[in-house]
Amino acid sequence: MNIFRLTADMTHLMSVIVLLLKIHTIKSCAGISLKTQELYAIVFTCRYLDIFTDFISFYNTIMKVIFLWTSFSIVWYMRYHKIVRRSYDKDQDTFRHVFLMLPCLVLALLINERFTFKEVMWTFSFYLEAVAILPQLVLLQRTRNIDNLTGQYIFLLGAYRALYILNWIYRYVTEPNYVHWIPWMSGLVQTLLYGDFFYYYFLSWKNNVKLQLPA
Amino acid sequence: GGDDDLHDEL
Repeated sequence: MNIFRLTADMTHLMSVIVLLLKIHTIKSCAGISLKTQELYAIVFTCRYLDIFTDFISFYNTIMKVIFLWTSFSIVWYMRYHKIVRRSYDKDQDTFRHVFLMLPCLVLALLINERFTFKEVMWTFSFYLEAVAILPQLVLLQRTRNIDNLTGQYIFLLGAYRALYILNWIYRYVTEPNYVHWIPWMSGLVQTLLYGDFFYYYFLSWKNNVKLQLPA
Repeated sequence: GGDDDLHDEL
């Protein structure tokens, strides 16, 4: 465990905390894409299939449980909580899951490190995570008005994968035979998708004005 | 590649 990896995981954890804070305290999920949240629940389910079979560390297991538990609770809140669900912008959040999931599944079947069920699911989760933010970015573009917590949530979510890239570089340099193109490439794509958002986020932060995306 | 060093990441 290096400092980049730990910072990345903590950033990921913070993003989830910020979103849950919004849901719990303001009882609102305005501006949050349910499609993206459902995709994350699928991503973590497919990636952490080894949670009961392979013990890596206490830290690893706890974090997996947290990411699984929180991703499913967020989906539950947005769909079923009697107050929270009212703030969901259903008509604006129209992205179809299947357009992202199907190509990722085909790609995972074609390009993987080993052709086993667990490994293909694990690979699929990386491809899907890379693009899972797209419904959220589309929703942002449509609603334009982004509240502080939503802005911070998306920033932290994007920063987490960017920090993972530093972790991969560090591991490549310090560990022999550490070469993993699948997470590297999908992580890079994932980070690049945030490029536009990061640009406007920093601009609003620098000028100390409310975050707004151009039409 | 082996998966020991791979699956320790989240």
